[in-house]
Amino acid sequence: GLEETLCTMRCTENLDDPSDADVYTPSLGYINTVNSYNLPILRLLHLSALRGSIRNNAMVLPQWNVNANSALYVTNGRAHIQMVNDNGDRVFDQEVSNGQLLIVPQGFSVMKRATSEQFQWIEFKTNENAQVNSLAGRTSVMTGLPLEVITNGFQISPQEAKRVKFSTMETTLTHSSGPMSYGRPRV
Amino acid sequence: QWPNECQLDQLNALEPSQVIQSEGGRIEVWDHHAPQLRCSGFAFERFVIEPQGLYLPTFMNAGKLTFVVHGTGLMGRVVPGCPETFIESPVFGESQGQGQGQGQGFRDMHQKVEHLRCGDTIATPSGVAQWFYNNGNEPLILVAAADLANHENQLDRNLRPVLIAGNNPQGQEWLQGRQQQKQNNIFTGFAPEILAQAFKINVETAQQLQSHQDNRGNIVKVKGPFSVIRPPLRRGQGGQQPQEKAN
Repeated sequence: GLEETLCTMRCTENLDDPSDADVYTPSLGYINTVNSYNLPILRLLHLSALRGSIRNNAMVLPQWNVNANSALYVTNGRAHIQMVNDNGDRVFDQEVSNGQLLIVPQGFSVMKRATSEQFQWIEFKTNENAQVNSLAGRTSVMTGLPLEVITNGFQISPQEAKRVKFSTMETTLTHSSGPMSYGRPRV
Repeated sequence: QWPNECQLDQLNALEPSQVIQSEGGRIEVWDHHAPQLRCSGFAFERFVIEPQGLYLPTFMNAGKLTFVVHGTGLMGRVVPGCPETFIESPVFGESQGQGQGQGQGFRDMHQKVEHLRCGDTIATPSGVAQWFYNNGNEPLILVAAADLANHENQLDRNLRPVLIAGNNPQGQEWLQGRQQQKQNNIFTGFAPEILAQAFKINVETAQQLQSHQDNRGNIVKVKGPFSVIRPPLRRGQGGQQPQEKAN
């Protein structure tokens, strides 16, 4: 009867509670996600969401949406965002701020770096189990590739290839400092 | 789909419309705007990888099935979230006692590498980077059908390969507006300083990742041994003897 119907489905999840964080680094911030595993109704909507809150000079390592497009809406602070499309062109290279909306299509790689005391955003994704793959970090595509593929692909020495593979131990958030050139889209 | 895209009054056999030549082989692409392909939602490619040719890691915006038509080879994928389970163990054991961090003191660790032979059919979800290497003496020929009409493709009905390494000097002719435009790898678009910070490497190495001066294409020729970590072949698989003594 009523117990197993749409009427009783839970349809709310709070993403502003750091104690539920999926990614957490005290000095850098946290990331919280809601998908069909922790909010089953999303299976019907084919949607999921991600909530990010990072501190100044924290960087979200370059990553891409594997199976979703996403709409990124800034709720607080500012960040420098670079985005590269499937052709390898830099298609976005600006500072975003509170109230702005940015669409991130599937497969486009994005780097975000907080440039204010705190940068917070909500990201809506068009897949109930949205996945990301990262370009750098411990769980990145580069760590998953054999050294031979990296040395031959990029024509770098085995030592350099090892540094590319293993220097960054973080998976999602890392510390970033110093000036960054931006505002010059490379097309 | 546009209306009437499947109003097919006459069909014909299709040939590739673009051939992308590279140092270590070629990629032949069928024009997926052809009515039959547009109606079916398929995009179709053929890869001809010469011996010692390495098809560099690439991921797609759609799931695909790849069939090994001829030859033998190795295939690797990087599935997000999966661990590096192929590890050069003996060296790994020694280094641990010295309290060194992960990644130091052993030769390599990476995700699964599989042997390929004729008849193998490989399923690759969208967004999963994949590479092939021809370790045989004959061309490794693969054909791949990507399903652009599938929910996994969240973009338009165009095949959009993203290059992790290498580049495509000829560009993606099958994409309107991208003719005559060279396709670069994913690192090219980021500022080198950002790559250097993300990878914790120097800017020169970061610039090397961008392959600016590299015109070898997306299938390169490996010079010297290609010694990725892989299990021995099953006895009798492709008539080849196991490369290591099975324990």
